[in-house]
Amino acid sequence: KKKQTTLGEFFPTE
Amino acid sequence: MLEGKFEEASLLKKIVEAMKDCVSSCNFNCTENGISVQAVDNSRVLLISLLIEKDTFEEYRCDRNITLGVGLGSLSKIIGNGANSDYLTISADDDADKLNIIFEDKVKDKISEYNLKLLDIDADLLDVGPMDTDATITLPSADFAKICKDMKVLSESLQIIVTKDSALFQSVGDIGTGNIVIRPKTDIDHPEESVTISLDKPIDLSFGSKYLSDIIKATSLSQKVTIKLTDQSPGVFEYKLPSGYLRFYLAPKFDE
Repeated sequence: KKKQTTLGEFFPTE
Repeated sequence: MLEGKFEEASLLKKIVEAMKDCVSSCNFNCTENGISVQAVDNSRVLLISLLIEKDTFEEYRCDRNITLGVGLGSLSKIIGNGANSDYLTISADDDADKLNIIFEDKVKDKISEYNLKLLDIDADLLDVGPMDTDATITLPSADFAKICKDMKVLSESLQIIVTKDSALFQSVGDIGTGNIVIRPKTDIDHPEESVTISLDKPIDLSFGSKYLSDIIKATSLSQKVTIKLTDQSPGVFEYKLPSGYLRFYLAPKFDE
């Protein structure tokens, strides 16, 4: 089973 | 004052169709250089980055930077009323609360005009910046769409494994497994059929099939799609516009 990551884990909020 | 005239309504139709199932509304940021959008889906897994450069338009002017908050479902309904081959002009005054949309039939003497109410959208932006890329695959967009659809019948995840001379798309599910391998190919007579793979580092990444299904709605925008992959990072899926792009950033799935 794989866990879905979110973009916030990779990119900072501007 | 913003005014942009598309040679054919079909281009904006395709752009909106490619975006509207992923994000319901977004800000169109208009500057003298063109129109850009950044929008993230509700689950914050898929990001859309659109750039329609000034040169895409038959005519374009934007005197002052303006932000237009647009409901994509509503915009889709209105632009669906125009014929694909119509001229399509969008315009808005500074501080406008509506977007003016005009279709001009190229043969008949017929002009259709609509107004779309604008929305006030408060969205935080992600700083995607320039990313390092370990592997880049360019292939016919229709082939990529077929791979995503075919693999989705097996699993809710699609694994992409890139090595020096091939890209492997793999799905492992309850009913069975599937593998599709593509290799670089140069087709001189049909360059749009060519496949290129460039690699700095082997890649093994998994993505959610349902998000890939959203991405491939952009297939009609470009004959090719470029996939940029980096270890442990979101994948970038880019469809080129005549001048600009529609790009998707998709967060990967990791083993638990």
